[in-house]
Amino acid sequence: MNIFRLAGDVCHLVAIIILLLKIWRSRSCAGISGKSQVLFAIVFTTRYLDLFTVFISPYNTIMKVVFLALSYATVYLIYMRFRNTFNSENDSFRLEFLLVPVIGLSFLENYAFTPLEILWTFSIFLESVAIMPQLFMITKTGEAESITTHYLFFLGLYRALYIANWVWRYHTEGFFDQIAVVSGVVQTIFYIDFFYLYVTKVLRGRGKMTLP
Amino acid sequence: DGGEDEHDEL
Repeated sequence: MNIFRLAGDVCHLVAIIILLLKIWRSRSCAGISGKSQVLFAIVFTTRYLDLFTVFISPYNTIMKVVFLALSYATVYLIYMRFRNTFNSENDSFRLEFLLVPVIGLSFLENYAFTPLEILWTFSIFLESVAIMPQLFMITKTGEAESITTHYLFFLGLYRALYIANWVWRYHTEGFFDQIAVVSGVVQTIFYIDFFYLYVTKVLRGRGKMTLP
Repeated sequence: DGGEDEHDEL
């Protein structure tokens, strides 16, 4: 464990909590892509199947349970509790455009052709595109509430810190997880455009982020 | 191919 990975995991946790609290306190999920949240729940489910077979550390196990619980709670709030505030017509990204290539690729490129390994690879590739429906919704509606942008900011920060973590681990322990690194770089690239908008629009106190 | 026996990252 290194500071970059720990900070990254904390940012990830903060992002999930920001979103969950925003939905719970505003009792609304307007402007939030339910599809992205479903994809994240699938990412955690397919990645953390080793929860029962491999024990890494108390931290690892606890964080996996927390991420699973919070992501399912978020999906529950969107599709059950506050479903009347969910504008599904704006959440129109075709998930099959993501799932088909990701499933195909995880069968082609993986470390071992075993169910657990293929599901882990699937979760890595899926996570890199899971935010697309949310970013698509923002470009479609042309705006995002500032809380949603804070959520995206921390999510992007988590990915950037993970890249720093991989650089650190490569230089200190020669660790290099090719699938995770390639997928993580692709995922981080999606946030770069958003980071620019976040800094120029939201941090200038505009409250809402409106796209040009 | 850099096989990973166990994935220790979240």
